[in-house]
Amino acid sequence: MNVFRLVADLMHLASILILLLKIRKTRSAAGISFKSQLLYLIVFVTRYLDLFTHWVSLYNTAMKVFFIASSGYIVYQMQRRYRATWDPALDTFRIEFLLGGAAVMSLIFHTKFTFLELFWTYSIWLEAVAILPQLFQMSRTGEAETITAHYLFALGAYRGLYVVNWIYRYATEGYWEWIPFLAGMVQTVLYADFFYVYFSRVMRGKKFELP
Amino acid sequence: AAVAGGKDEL
Repeated sequence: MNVFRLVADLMHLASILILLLKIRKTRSAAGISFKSQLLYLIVFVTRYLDLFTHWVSLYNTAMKVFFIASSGYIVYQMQRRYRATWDPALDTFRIEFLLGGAAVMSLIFHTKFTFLELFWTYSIWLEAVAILPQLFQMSRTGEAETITAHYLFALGAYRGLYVVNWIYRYATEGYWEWIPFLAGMVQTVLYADFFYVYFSRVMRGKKFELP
Repeated sequence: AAVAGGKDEL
């Protein structure tokens, strides 16, 4: 564990708490892409299949359980209690391409052809693009609530900091995995436009609006 | 520890 990964994990934790807060406080999931939330649930379930086979630490297990449980809770609540508060007509990104593309990528690029390793790799590739339905929806509507922008910033910063963590780990431990590094870079690049608007507008107290 | 079984990250 190093400071980059710790802060990254805490940002990830914060992002989910901010999202839960937004839904509870506004009693609405408006502006949130259900498809992105569904993809994150798939990401965490497929990545943490080793939850029962491989013990790392209490921290590691608790975070895995939280990420699976919270993403499942959000997907469930968006379908149930908050079903009427968001508009599926705005959430039109074709996630079949993301699900299929991540499957192809994990079949071509992986380190071992085993059940756990393939699903882990699948989750890494899928996470890189899971935010696309959300960004696509925001590009259609041209705006986002401030609390939603904070949620997305924390979520994007988490993976960006993981990239820094991997560079740091390579320098200090010789630990290197190129698949998550590449996927983390792709994800961070996808966030570039969002980060630009976030820093230039939301951080200065203005509303998140696309030019 | 580069493959499943040795992963310590989230």
